[in-house]
Formats: sequence, structure tokens, C-alpha cells
Amino acid sequence: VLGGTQAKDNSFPWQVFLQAGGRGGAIVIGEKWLLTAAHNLDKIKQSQQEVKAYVGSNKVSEYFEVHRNTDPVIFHSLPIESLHIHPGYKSPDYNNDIALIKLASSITFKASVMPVCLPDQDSQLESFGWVSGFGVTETYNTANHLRYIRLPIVDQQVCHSSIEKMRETVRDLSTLTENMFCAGLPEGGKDTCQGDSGSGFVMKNNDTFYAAGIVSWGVDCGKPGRYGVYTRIARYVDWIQKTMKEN
Amino acid sequence: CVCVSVCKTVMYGQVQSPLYPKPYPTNVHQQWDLEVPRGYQLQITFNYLDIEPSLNCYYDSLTVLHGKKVLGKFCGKNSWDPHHPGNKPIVSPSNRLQLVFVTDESNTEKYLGFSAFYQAVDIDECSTPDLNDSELRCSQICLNTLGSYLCTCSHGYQLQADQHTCVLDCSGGVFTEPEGVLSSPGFPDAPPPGVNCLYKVSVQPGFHITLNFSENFHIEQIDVQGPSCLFHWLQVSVPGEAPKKLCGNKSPGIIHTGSHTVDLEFHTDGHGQSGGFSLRYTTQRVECKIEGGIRNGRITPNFPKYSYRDYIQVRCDTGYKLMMGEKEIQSYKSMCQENGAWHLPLPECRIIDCGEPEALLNGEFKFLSGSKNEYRSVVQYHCNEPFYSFTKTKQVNLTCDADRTWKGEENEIPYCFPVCGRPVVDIAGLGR
Repeated sequence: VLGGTQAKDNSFPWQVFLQAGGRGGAIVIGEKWLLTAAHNLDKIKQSQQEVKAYVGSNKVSEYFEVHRNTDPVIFHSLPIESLHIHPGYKSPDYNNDIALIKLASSITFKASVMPVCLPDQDSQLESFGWVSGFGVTETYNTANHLRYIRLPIVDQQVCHSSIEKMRETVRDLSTLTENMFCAGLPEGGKDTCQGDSGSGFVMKNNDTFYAAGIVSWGVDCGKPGRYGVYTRIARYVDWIQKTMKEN
Repeated sequence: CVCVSVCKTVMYGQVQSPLYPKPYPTNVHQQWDLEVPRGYQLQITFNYLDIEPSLNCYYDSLTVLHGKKVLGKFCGKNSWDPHHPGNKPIVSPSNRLQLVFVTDESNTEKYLGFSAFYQAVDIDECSTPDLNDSELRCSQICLNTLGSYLCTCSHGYQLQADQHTCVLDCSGGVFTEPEGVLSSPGFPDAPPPGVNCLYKVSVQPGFHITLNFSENFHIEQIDVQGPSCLFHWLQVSVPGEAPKKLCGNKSPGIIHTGSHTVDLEFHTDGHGQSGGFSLRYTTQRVECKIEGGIRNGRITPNFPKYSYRDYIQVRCDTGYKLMMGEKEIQSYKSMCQENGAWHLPLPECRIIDCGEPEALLNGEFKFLSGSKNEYRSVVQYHCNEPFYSFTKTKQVNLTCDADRTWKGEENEIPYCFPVCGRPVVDIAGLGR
């Protein structure tokens, strides 16, 4: 997260630190379910054993500390049962960049671990939202502390134009679809970046945070006139619920 | 010489003086002990007697004796002679008789002596009182027989072992009907003396006999060192209990025997006065008690009391289960037995137990009322807030139901749903 703020403890309790061939993020949406970007799992060749997911701390280093027996809190990676990549996802195209991770056992929620709500299928985007992640910061160092920024939603046509303009210089750019939305500032500076993929872009409605998007892709990070692209979760609510029900 | 002849006990015989029909010798002293069988009198008849006559038969004589009693001293020849027996028979008071014939040393003439015939004559004992105790030989009917007599009794009386006394035959009455009346002989008149009446009331097992004496009750009571039923009594005997003798002028009233058989013996001796008694006996079915009833249950049919052959069912109130000891039973039926016990021990109704309420994942419960786990106990579940909650309410109450499950309004075990999107720390902030 570029240009963001270090998150206070328990402020983004749905945030998951994900390791799947690289650093990424995910969000807790149920006692046994995590939601992430499908492309986070591109590097997974064999099985879910290669995926590690951690919850409960805003500090990455805490997940990897060597603990003594007397330490009160020990963070273990969550046991993963299965991965469910959206059937419409075709790497390297980012359309349908969404995947579900099923845990082998339930998470007991507490102040530091809580699910985020899912949007209604037909809900409209608010004007802004918050996005958090353990990705690179404005210093292009990976973050140890969870960071977040508040970003406005970018008009779909403006974003589309921005991407099409970049297509002249950047090859193999994905197309902005209705399954995506953009967020960011035209002047840049505040953006998500590498390592934030799969993290949640949340909005607030009636004092309740719900996940509106998943950090998906973008060209560079925090540059003026370029926006971050997020998977529009509302378009996948049916698939999410169906997948969870069937599994 | 003295001659003593002992005759056999024959029915008849003849006695003659020495040398008869020739004149008897001088200096005779001869004795005959005549005897006929017992039960007869000995009768002797002289068909000839010719003994030297003298004043009071001083010289020669024939003396007829019964024991030491002289029945006659005879001499002479003619029947008009005052000392001549003539043809009139002499009857001994018993079956024995002695003849003593005595002559002196000289005979002025030739006298032939005597010839007599004796025979057994039946005694009519029935027409004469017993010489020993001057009472009638038979208390009721006397039948004379040859050589003896028999006593017999009128209808309804029985000859006692003494073969003389008749007593009222009032025994042997067995009363088997469920109710009835019995009384002393002749009641309300006084009973005859010397009765010993046995009454037996015997009804089938499962019934108890109650004796209800009438007010008219009088059995002689002797006050010897306190009242006692010494000579007259009515003895009530119940199996398993000591016999109880009743007497006096006060009616015993009602006696609950607690038994299906009772023996009554009414006894009077040959003296005194008893007016007798009368009673009505009734029977009641044996009662099977239900001490304290069945708590938290009901008995059908609902009777004030239960008696022999009654059937009952026991059902428990809602929320209670039938227990026989420590074993739960589905139903209970029992019959009152003849011994006053139920053929199955009475059950109890024990409050049902829903068991420990299920633990609630991500929640807890506490008991709001009632004993733990019992019928109508209320347990309140709540979720671990603020991270979990029920969908509609903050807490869910479950009540231990009659079907032994915990039930709530939704009729299902509550579930704590995760609360989403409400972190305890707000990220919105106030900065602009």
C-alpha cells in the first residue's frame, strides 16, 4: 500500500497474510472460507500445501517469530482444505480474478480475526472505500505492518480510457470488464501495489464493512492517471455462495 | 357241714334242698350264691317248700338274702303259713341272691325241704332312676334292652361321649355366603344348658369378615378377681391371632376380623344363665392401600380406595416418567391381590431429565430457572459477542420439554453466526 497508514490492531480483522509462491493477501468471509485473487494462486503447481495463510496479527513478523512455550499467542498458518479458482479465470487475463480458499477447520472469531461481509448481488459501489495490505510501500519495501488507504472509486469510463491509453505503451494489458472497478487518485500517490493482491477493498454501509473488491491488478503503482483495478465482488456473490454451499 | 355252691351266670336254674324229694337231713347249713348276668334281676319262685315250722323259723329255715339284707326267712308247708313264701316270686334288687338253708339236730317229722326255680328277669332301667346318683339314666330318650338300656337323643341333639347326655347339635355350620346372620340356639330365648356350638364363617380369600353383634347380648360373666368368661363364653378365633373370649351383658358391637375365616365357639355349661347372642356378619373386599397416592401422577380409575380385584393404571403428569425402582417403564397396570398388596409394586413418577444442554459453539448457556436439566428448566444461550450473534435475538431460551428435548420458539438448536464487518476498531477516523 502506497501512501497509506499503518493499521491499528484489530482494525482490519478480515485481513489475511497469504503466501502462495509470493506475498499476497486474502480476506476472511466465513469460518472456513477465505476470498482472494485467482492470480495469487497462479504459481501453485501441485496442491494447497504450498499455500500458507495467516490471520490475527497486523505484523507479518509475528507470524514467523520463533516462539517460546510461554508466549501467549502463537500464530500458525491456517490448515487449507481446498482451492476453488473461478472457472472463468484464464491467466494472464485478470477477468474473473477471484478464488476461494476453504480451510480444513473453522476459525474462532475474535477482535483480531473477524469476517468481512459480502455485498448484495445488486449493490452499487459507494464513492470510496478502504483497502489494506502487506504489499510494498511507497519506499518499495515490503511492509511488515499492515497498511491501508482510503481511495475513491473511479468512474468506469475514466478508468477504461486510462487503461486504453496505457495499452499504447504496455503490451498484453487486460481489458477492463464489468467484473472490475477502479479506485485511486488521478494525481497518484495512494495506491495498492505488489503484495497487496487478494486483499479486500471494503466499503461501509450502516456501520458495517463489506468487501466490495479484491486487489487485482494495475500498471505501476501510485502513478498519476493510473488507477488500481479491483475484482468487483458483487458480481460473484452467487458463485461464492454456490461454491461454499457445494463444498 | 357248710356247703358253698357258686353257680355260673346262667339265665335260669333250679335249687333244691339236700336229698330232695326225700326228707332233708339234720344239721344242714348250706348256702347257694345265685347269679344271673348283669343287667338282669334274679327272680326266684318256690314251687315246693316243706320245712319244719317253728316260731320265726327258729329250728329249720331257708333264708333268702341280698347281700346282708334278708328278703325272707321261710319254713312251714302251707301257703297260708305266714312264713311260707307261697307261689309268689321273690325278685332280687340285683342279679344276685343268696339262699341259706339251716336245719337243727333233730327233726320231729320228715320234712322234704324245698325246690325252687330261679331265672333272670330283665330290668327296665328306663323306668327307674340310677341308684348311684338318682338322676335319670338318659338326659332325653331311654330305650330298654334285654340286660341293659340305651340312651338316644331327639332330632337336633347329639349324644355325648358319656352315652347319657344329649347336647344340642349346633355345630358344623359353615357360613360361606358373603353375608349372613348367626345366633345362639333358640335366640332370642336362652340357649339350653350345656351347649357347645361351633360356627365357622369362611368366605373366599380376598374378603375380610366383619362381625356386627346385636345389642341383645348376654353371656354369663363371673366376677372372680375381675370379670372372666369362666363357664359361658363366645370365643372368637381368627387365624394368626390369640382367641378372644366374649361374655357379659354389653354387646361387643362391631369386630373387624381382618380375616376371611373366623371360628366362633359358643359354650355354656350345665348351669347358669346366658341369654345368648346374635350377629350379622358382612364381608368387605380386602383393601390395597396407596400410601400418599402417586406424586406427580394419576391413578385410573380414581376411587377413594381400592379393593381386591381392582385394576389400576398409573400415568405420570406431563414432564414426569414412570419409574419402577431405577428402571423406567412405559406403562403400569396392577391388580389388588387377596393379601392386600398390589401384584406389582407401585411405581413413582420422576421428573424427566433433558440431559445436559448442548454446548453452543462460539456461545455459552446458563440456567435461568428450575433445577438443572429437569422438565421446564430454562436454559439461556447467548453468543460470544460481538463476534457472534443469533440472527434475530440476542439470546435464545430453551425449555426442557416433555419429550425430553430442549426446545425453543424456533424449535431447533440455536447457531451462533459470525458477525461480519464490524471490527472493534473503527478505521474511518475523523481526520480530513
